[in-house]
Amino acid sequence: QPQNTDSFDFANYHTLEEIYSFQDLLVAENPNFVSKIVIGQSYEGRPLNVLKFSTGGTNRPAIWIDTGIHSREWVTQASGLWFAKKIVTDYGTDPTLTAILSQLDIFLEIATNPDGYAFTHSSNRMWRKTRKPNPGSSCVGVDPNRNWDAGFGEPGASSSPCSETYRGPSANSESEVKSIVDFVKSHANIKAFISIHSYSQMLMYPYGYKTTPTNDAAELHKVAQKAVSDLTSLYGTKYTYGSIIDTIYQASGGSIDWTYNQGIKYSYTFELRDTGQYGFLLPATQIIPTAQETWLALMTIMDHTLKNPY
Amino acid sequence: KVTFEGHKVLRIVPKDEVQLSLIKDLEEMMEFELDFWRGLTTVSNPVDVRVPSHVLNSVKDYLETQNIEYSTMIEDLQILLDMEQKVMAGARVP
Repeated sequence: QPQNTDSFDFANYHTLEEIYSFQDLLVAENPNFVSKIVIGQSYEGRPLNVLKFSTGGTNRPAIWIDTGIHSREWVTQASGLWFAKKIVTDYGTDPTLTAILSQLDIFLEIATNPDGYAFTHSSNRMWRKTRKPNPGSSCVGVDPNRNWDAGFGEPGASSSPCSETYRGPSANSESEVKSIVDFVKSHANIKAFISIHSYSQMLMYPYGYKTTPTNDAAELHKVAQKAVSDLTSLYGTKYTYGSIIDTIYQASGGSIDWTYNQGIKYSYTFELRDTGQYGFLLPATQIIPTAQETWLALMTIMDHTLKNPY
Repeated sequence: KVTFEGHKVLRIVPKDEVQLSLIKDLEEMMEFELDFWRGLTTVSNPVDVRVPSHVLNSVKDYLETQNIEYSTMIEDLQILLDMEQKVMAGARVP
């Protein structure tokens, strides 16, 4: 076990226990800047930890970032760890991030689906969903990115518990989703919500469940364009961008459709790097380059959020 | 622990709307136990699908009969998984 976050190995994949330990270490090292909030429990009773990066104030406007809602997308949790350390190291030295944190808080949930993530380490590396049993079915789990109350039950999700895109019995049936919903509602001042997946190199904004463009589509598109351009500038990684339904396919019950409908204008979702060779098994050597390039896009979205209050 | 010996990940690129629809049919054939890693989007966009070894021939037959081109993205998933485990274990050695 590393004794401090400087000796943490960001270039490798880690177990859930190691992620939890990292979070505690980071909080201990930065008590006036980083805190850990437990927003709920997973189905199997694991804590749903969120790191809060704050330079003060009360209920400041905030940016939410989550990684790992689909447990097998290991590069996302690994990138989340790197982002956490990056925020701590760059605050006070990087003027853009320092300006963002002077007015906004950042919330980061690194292991959004901890039961699924633990299961990918212990039993089935290819597991994507939650781990709640489905009554009347031998198939386990719900796709936590089809379980949000935005077009829930409409085309773009499955009603079959055995499907990888099973939406669940009702919106927010999964505690991993409900806990975020409750947190976002009670906070009531989140201005950007960014949900990170892998892999197909996309940056998307609402909607996924309908073709109607959002009222902010033009602005969201322009920000996505800039974010992708900045991302690509580092290693040449090519991204596509646009609304979910236009860029990937119809998907109902998705997180950022719900957050947008809650009034969080800057709602985005990423699909991180794909080499075309490894899929969900992206070699650990690519974690840091993936996180680095993604960080540039995140900074663009966060900076835009800072400069365009609403 | 679930293992994936002989599972291949195929990359399929639909070249027109007809092929898109045929791949969608494949997606809905539950008996093949296919796992779409990268789902169906539009013509020319790749679809990646994990195919268990016991249905590999049936899936290949389906694609070839319909003249749908594919390539093998991952030859044997378990080999990659074993490598991943080895790298992780190696990283833990002081």
